[in-house]
Amino acid sequence: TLGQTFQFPRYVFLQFLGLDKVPSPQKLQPVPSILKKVLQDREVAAATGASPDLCYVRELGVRGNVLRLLPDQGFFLYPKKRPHASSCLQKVLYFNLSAIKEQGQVTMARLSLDLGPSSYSHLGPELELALSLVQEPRGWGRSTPRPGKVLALQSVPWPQGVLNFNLLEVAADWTRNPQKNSGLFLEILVKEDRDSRESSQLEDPCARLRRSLHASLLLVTLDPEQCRPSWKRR
Amino acid sequence: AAVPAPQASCKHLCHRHQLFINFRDRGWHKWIIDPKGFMANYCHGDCPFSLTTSLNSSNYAFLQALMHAADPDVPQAVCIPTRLSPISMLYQDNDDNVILRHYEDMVVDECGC
Repeated sequence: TLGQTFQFPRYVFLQFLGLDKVPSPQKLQPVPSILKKVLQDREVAAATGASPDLCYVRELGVRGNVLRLLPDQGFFLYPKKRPHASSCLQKVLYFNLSAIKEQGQVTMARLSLDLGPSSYSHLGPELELALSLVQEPRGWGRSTPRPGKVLALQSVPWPQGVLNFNLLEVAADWTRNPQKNSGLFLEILVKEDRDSRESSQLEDPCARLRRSLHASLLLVTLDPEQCRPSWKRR
Repeated sequence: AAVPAPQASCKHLCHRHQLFINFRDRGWHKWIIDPKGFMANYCHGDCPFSLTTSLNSSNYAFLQALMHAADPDVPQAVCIPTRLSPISMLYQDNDDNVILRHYEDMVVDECGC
């Protein structure tokens, strides 16, 4: 009844939430457990009358009042010819940080790579994950075999399960300079192991890895307008 | 000057009223993941001079009620939130980002004059 007689100034509420327009998701994204936990802790605090510091995320041990989980919007690369025999998977990871208005206030950025359950157990022991920062993309496209210039960030031997990477410096730089955000280059290398390949004829393990791989970026930001020092607010 | 005590029944006195904001009613449940709504409440009611001392009133409300009683051109003291609490909201934006943000002063806990 209210809606029929009164047009709510929707943009006011959207602006309040930090949005430009009404989101129209096809489906709601899964909520990671850490966000659920923070939310539950806050609800418990509210119910008990406690007044926690809203600008500190106790569960993560960092300052901040906005938590975002950004899905990976990148794509796999399928080079016609493997650049080197050991390359199993290549993917560009891309996270759109344009929605972040709190310039220069990133307090935590954690990249999570979920490789799926026991993805590599039959691949053999010689396995390595390499994560690089794309500095100069060479015109991305599915036919592009490799990124242009990359800066190696980290390599992980024997990667399994969920891997977390601290990308605070990188994300803070992307937030300050959006043009620098050309994504990350992920490559999983596997040593050709004839025995293990022969024992896993049923399915290409690299294809299975491509299906199970899930990447996301958890970002915590601090809005200086809402998180002023207490003496300033007084 | 003598101040006449106005007649005010208890239910018209300043106090907190329940107000539930249901996001489904507004169609926002499609992108607000949690909560589904929240009890925001609101303050409403009279702040008569005779009761300003017992209605969680500020000193200023007491004086304004006093002045109103003496001079009706001075507006009555008003019933306002005196204690508010925050809520956290989990929602999804147009880039499919899942966002948890805390908003201060969203729930009226107490009212006063």
